[in-house]
Amino acid sequence: MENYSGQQVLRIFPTDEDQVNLVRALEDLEHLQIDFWTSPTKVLLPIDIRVSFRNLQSVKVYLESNNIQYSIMIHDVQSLLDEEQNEMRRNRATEN
Amino acid sequence: ARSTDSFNYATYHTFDEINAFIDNLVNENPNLVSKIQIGSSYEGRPLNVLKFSTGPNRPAFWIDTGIHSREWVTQASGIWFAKKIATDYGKDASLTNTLNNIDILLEIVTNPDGYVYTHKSDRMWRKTRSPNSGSLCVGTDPNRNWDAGFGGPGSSSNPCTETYRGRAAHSEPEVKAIVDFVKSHGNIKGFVSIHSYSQMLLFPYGYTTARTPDHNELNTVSRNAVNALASLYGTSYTYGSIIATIYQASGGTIDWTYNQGIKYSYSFELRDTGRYGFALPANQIIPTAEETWLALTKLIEHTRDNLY
Repeated sequence: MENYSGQQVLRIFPTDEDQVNLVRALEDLEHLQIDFWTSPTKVLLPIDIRVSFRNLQSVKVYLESNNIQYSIMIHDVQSLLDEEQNEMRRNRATEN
Repeated sequence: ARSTDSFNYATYHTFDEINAFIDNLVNENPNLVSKIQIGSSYEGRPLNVLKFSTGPNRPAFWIDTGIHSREWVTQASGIWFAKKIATDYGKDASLTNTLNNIDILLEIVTNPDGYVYTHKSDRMWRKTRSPNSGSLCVGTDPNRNWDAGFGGPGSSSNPCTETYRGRAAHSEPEVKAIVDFVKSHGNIKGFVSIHSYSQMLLFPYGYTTARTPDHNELNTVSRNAVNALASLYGTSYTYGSIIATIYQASGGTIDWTYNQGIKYSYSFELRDTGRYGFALPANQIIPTAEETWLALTKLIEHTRDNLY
């Protein structure tokens, strides 16, 4: 299974159209391998992006240097997925 | 699980477990539920549709879940809907009235290859699993592969992106199977495609800013549906046309169905509360399904009462 350790999902809050466009520009930077969970659309609608551990710092610096507000929605994607797997195993064991 | 009564609706399930559930539901309700295989996925898995019907040659209401494979709460909700329909027929007056007049068609795993891949290799996989010639990147976004503004803005020509539209409209067998089925059926009056996780109820169009002739009616029905949804747990939904509510998206499912003459075409984005995204904990499956069912019921009833 693909391992998502250290990957985070950032929730971005653009406050004007310029900031929406700056976040949209991230889509074109393929080397950052950003997975847009919700895409940049319009001002005041949050944007969620999954970022690999390797590129986390670059992305955060990009956002902060452009005064774009964000919060960390998921601190470690893998830990959530581990919990999901554990729960499925527990349920199967209970059913058996 | 040996029966749909002992099936655990509050956990996520594999493709094989879902298929076993489907077979059990059909076996337990032979006079109401049947299984139709409308095609096969790229990797050869069956594209199964549950048909809830009490008579021949009826108009139908279509529901599909899981076209984006990582949106696990949608397949899980689809399972719950199936059991709910089978259980409530003959008990709930409105649903009984519905099934005495129209059929309900439900495709629970619309993208089976992707779904299996999310269980075995990559939980965050969204697309199909068909290869793309000339690229190492696999898969097409099946919600950009429909012949409705195909290739326009809001879809990508790059096979390595999540919104890759595919080489041609209906190139994905998972999409083509639905296209062929809808055309051959010829009497589908309502269509809902279910996604997650932005808490929205959407209607055409996504590929153009033009309003459909039915915009006002679809808007009113959507408002009633999201109000019904919110009545259970207070979950807040927005609603409107795709392009006005989220973004321009070309080649989308319900734009195609609307253009085929299915007036009541909608797309759901089921819940998250802004914390989990596609990794919605399993303890939220049933609440999500319950509240969505209230909205779905409104959409189905309106279609039933306004056949055209």
